[in-house]
Amino acid sequence: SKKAKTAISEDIMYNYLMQFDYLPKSDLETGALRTEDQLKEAIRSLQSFGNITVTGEIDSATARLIQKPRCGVGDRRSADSFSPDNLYHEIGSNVRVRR
Amino acid sequence: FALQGPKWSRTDLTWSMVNRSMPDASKVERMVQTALDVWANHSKLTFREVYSDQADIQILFARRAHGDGYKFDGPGQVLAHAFYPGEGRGGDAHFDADETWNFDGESDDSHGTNFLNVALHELGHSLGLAHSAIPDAVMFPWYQNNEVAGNLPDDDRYGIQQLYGTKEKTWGPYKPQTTTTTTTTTTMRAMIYRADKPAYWPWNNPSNNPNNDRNRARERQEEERRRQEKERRRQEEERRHQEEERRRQVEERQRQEEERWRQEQERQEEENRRRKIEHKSQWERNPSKERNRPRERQEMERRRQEQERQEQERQEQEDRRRERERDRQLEWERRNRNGAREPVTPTANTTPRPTNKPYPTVHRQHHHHNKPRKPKPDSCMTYYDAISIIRGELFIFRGPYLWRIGTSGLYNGYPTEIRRHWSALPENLTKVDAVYENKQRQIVFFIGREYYVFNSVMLAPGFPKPLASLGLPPTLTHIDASFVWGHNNRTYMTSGTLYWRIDDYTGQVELDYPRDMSIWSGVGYNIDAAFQYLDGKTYFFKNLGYWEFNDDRMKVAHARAKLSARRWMQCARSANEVDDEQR
Repeated sequence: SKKAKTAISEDIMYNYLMQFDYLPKSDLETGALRTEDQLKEAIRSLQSFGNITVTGEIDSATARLIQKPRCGVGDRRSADSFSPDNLYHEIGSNVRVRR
Repeated sequence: FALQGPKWSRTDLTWSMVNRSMPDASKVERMVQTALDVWANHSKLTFREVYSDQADIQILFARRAHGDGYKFDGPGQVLAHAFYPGEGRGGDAHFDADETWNFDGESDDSHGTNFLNVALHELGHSLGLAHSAIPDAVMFPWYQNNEVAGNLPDDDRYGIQQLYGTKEKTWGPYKPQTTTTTTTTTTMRAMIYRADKPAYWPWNNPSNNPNNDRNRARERQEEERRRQEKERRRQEEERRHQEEERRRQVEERQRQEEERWRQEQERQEEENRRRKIEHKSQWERNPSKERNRPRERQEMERRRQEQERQEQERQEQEDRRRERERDRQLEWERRNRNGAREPVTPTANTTPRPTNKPYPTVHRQHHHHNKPRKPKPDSCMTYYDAISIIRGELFIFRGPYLWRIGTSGLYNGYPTEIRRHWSALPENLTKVDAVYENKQRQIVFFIGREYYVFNSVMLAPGFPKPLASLGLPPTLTHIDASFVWGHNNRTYMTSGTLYWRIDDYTGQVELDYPRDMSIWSGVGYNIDAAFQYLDGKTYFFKNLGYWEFNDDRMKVAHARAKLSARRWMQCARSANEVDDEQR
């Protein structure tokens, strides 16, 4: 586990998590720092989605997973996903306004 | 399965391949068609290939940064991406050209990444499906080289059918009469293929499964259709060639005709000259007699004029012929150079008239001297081309006009022409795209492909400069907005779906840009303007509305755009207009 952790730096992990929507993409711009818990939670989500053992750690299976070839589209339905119309759909249609 | 917001409103979709000249283009086309057929066979969707940049789904092979803010990373890792349904690039699928692709549909990965599988996945995005966490699903994000064979795993099938419905059974001429038969058919179908059964289930064996026969028959039909289409195109091409040849022969015949006529003319001319000499010698022999014959002299004069006229006509015809010959030669050279085979439009038999009109002047100041001025826009009902704080005051730009708003509100006499403040801007200025005040307190204007830097109201030496000198792509036609972001005090520029950050020290675009505008969540694409107000917050503008941006949450502070006129132009509220808060 330690070996894998050194092979995959936290930087690479952060970038991967941001690139595929496990952490907000906007962190790329803001340079926002995430807490340890936020990082672990994001790794858990990734492991769950990737169908590997959920540990919240950058273990060897996680290291292998993030090196696998894949599609460039993010894995979660987030506000900053690919569709130009998405924002309007997400924001426009589900907002409930108190009278 | 997961669905991603929008879906296509139609079920008859078109697709087109952008890199039609790439070496394996025909294989790619076939694979894409196969992948689309898989989605079509399990839904109401139909797909038609067109050769147009207006097709719903554009298939593109590209390397690294390719203009959409999602750059590829060379061989390995990210193989492709696609956009969910929508206008513009919505539905498009992009593949990393740096990958080693296997276009032969072989399941062996040693020959490269199986393109068919990746295409099937990406086209799923193009149709509105998001990633699925089911490992066997086509929409699982990590590449897996599964056998496609025309079938879709249940997860993907449910997904596509939820979006576009199930395929209606199309009966041939012998539609069954009663429901009994239909029930039987349904039962038969249930017996034929059971996805939940293991591979040894007899009907799941490809050699036993009649569905596969049907698929093969369909493939054969499709193949036949393509062959016929190809044959039709070949015949069309042949016909064009024949037409071209026929036209060439007609022209050749005309040319020979003209040549014959010209020779005839020359012969007559020679004859006349001979007669003239003969006549002269007669006259010299007997001048008195000749002098007494004015009618004959007139006749000679008339003949001479006639000859001159004929000579002139002949010369003109010769000129026209040469002109046509030259045009034909140029056209032939053009076609050979482009390798195009389109029919050649016959050139007009006209010789360009000489003209004393000069070339269009490049001095834009002289273009629109007499152009009527644009009317001043309505302050309370207009969108903004640009907005910025300059020297602590708010400037709003629209068309060739600007408003100036200070601490005591809108200045009198505004809107006024922008050039009354910055006279070095082009005389024919119709609008500015973006404006901001940089850290050196210079005022920067973006107009089309150029930008102007002013020290107060004086144009800085060396300006205007092209946008490309900032490191922006040379193909960029304009900037939508430029602003300094309060969060990090960096300078940003936006255009369409992309944005860039400028390094204040080098004055150049930073690495890792452009990025997609979606990071500015809730703002959308193709904004009109943006700026940082005195309160330190950033505001984005589009049409008649604006959004305040929440830097901490990286999204708009209010989903619904507010009316710009009320806040920035201090326009009165109309009688039945209600504040969002009150609503």
